[in-house]
Amino acid sequence: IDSEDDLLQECISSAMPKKK
Amino acid sequence: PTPPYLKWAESLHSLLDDQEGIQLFRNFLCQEGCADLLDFWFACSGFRKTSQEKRAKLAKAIYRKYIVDGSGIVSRQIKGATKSFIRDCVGKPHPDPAMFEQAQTEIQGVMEENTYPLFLKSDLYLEYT
Repeated sequence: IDSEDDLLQECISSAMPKKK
Repeated sequence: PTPPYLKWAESLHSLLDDQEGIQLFRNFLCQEGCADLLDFWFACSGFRKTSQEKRAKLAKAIYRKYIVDGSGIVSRQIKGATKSFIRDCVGKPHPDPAMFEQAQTEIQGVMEENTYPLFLKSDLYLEYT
């Protein structure tokens, strides 16, 4: 379950805009 | 140049295009107990870009976290037909990268009509500006 949470967090972060 | 916080008031997309805007909006949603709406929206965007080998596992993770429990804020705002469609896709070995698109549109609608206008009137935003 932990790795599923990590995968989800990684996915959410990947969709956020990068620092300008 | 226009300060970022004025840009945030132009549209939800302007807000979600700025790291600091996202942070402040998320703080507001946390206060309101609905930060999952924003996390789900980003999860759907990230899902489209995820490599095929991770996609099946990620689809299950998103489904379990936000949709399967009908009492959660995200699940309550998504139409029954959309949830059935997602449930069918989740079981497949190679889920469609666009499988969460309809659900994302529905959640975006909730934010545009509800939480985003409330955010712009909130103490949190007004104090920031």
